[in-house]
Amino acid sequence: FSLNIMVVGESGLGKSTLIETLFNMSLYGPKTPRQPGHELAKTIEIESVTADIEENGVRLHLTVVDTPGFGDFVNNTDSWKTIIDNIDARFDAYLDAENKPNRVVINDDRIHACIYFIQPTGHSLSALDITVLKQLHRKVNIIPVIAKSDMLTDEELLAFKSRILADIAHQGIEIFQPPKYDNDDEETQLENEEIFAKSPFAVVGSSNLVQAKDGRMIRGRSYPWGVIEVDNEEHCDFVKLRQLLIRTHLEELRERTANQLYEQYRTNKLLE
Amino acid sequence: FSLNIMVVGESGLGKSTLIETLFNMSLYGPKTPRQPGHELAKTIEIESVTADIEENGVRLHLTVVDTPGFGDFVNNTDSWKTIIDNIDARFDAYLDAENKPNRVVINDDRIHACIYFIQPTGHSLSALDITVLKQLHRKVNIIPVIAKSDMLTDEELLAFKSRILADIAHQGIEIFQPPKYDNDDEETQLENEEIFAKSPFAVVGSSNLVQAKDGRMIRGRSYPWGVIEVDNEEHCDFVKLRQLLIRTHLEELRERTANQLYEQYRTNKLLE
Ligand SMILES: Nc1nc2c(ncn2[C@@H]2O[C@H](COP(=O)(O)OP(=O)(O)O)[C@@H](O)[C@H]2O)c(=O)[nH]1
Ligand SMILES: Nc1nc2c(ncn2[C@@H]2O[C@H](COP(=O)(O)OP(=O)(O)O)[C@@H](O)[C@H]2O)c(=O)[nH]1
Repeated sequence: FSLNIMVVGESGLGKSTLIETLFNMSLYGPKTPRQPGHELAKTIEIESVTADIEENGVRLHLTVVDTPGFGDFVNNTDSWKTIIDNIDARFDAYLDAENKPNRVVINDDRIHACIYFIQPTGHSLSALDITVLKQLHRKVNIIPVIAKSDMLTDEELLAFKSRILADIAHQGIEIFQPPKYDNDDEETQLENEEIFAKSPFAVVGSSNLVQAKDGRMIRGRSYPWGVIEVDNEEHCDFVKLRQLLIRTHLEELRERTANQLYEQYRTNKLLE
Repeated sequence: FSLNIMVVGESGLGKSTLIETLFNMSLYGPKTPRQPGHELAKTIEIESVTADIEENGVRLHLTVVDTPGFGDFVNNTDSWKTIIDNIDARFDAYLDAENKPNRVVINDDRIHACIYFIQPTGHSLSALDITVLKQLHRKVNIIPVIAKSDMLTDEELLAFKSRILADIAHQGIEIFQPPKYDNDDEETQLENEEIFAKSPFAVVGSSNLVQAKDGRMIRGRSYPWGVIEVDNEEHCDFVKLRQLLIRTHLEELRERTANQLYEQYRTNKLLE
């Protein structure tokens, strides 16, 4: 069972922390902070980390693809090209493998989900967000998250989420939605609606254990004014995002990639 | 007594909130959130708001110059040109006024301080920060602030501040420093050191009153996990920044602009 997730967002939005919080997996070694003399990166890199994890008794071959440099330059025109090329290259690899005489085992390296990190400005999507999402949405399942959502009060968060969703609708951007199957039972439908009602997911990441007010050691962030708990659904949507990715919609993410996004790519490619 | 402050930073970093918190003055009317259909700005605007305020019995003719659009585009190359042009235009206006036969009253519209907002990424200065600060530092007193510093834990903040200062030193960027006068008494020197030890200032802004744990109504931000208080020096450096701007270094900001930055501009201009 392979699951390939790409993370896209500007530096400092907590991407590596979130991946660590979600999967207990380090995107890079202990992060050496950039030395002042060190040259800032000039191009976007594509880096990936793979690990076998077990979730609810299901063994998952998980790959996380990181895109350091995205959005970090003075000029971010074309910042999505490297990302699109990588997604396409994976489709091409699958296409080749599919066409081989012996295709008993095909490695599925296609990207099944792209977690897109939105700056918690409180305003709405940025020019870069809109430009990039329009490039990505026909190629990969987009799951938008509001990064470092501890920046926003509950009130600000509600307003922010609705403005983001309005932008997404207005710009015709397709984000990953719960599929509606006629044979879904009431309970599944309700669970789906509950999860997706939270989109875009307001996340907070932390792999550190801190002491909560009641003395428990919890994953969270400790401030002079209070302790925020990652796994507390009153504090952020982390739990919902994790459920979506590894429990409730794991199959759907893989299937939509295989049956819809990949097929679309293949058809376009063969018709050229 | 005129004080002209420019604010520079990407959208959503809390600039208008901070100005309101510092001076009780609105940078714009009640902010109409951008409608989804509304075109994103294509160029940087320069907007200014003026008010007469009283501070410690001193009447201040305060102008705040905002730079909406800065850093908000996909391509931010030259994003500083509009800003530099505005600073230069003000120097030119002063130069003309100085050269007039009748110069009994010269309006001082020169920018006395530029509050530069740094994204609270936790990493260090961005490529844009470095590029822009290098353009600005010889023309205006730079006061760097870490925007929305409630994003960072005390530990992260200390590390972030030292990396920023290391970047600033390494890049040869001049930020506004306390002047050392031989005739300064011990107490003034100590007060100066205390204030500047906090640079870059970690700010949190709020003009809303919320209820603190002990029941007091305070300016701050209320989260499910705690209430952050703007005027509490354990929570952020807002108080220090305000003291610097309107009490301890008001004169120095105006004098350095007049005697050093403006004179340098004038000399360069006349030698061309
Ligand atoms: N306030 C806040 N800070 C966070 C959160 N997640 C990570 N950080 C901090 O943000 C900084 C950058 O995080 P990092 O994961 O390296 O970001 P990346 O550059 O996107 O990979 C670090 O100081 C983290 O501790 C979060 O949810 N909220
Ligand atoms: N977490 C946090 N949010 C803030 C702070 N100051 C302002 N905000 C919020 O950030 C959002 C944008 O603030 P605004 O002042 O309009 O930013 P501007 O675009 O830079 O002028 C609003 O939702 C503010 O309530 C702060 O110090 N900390």
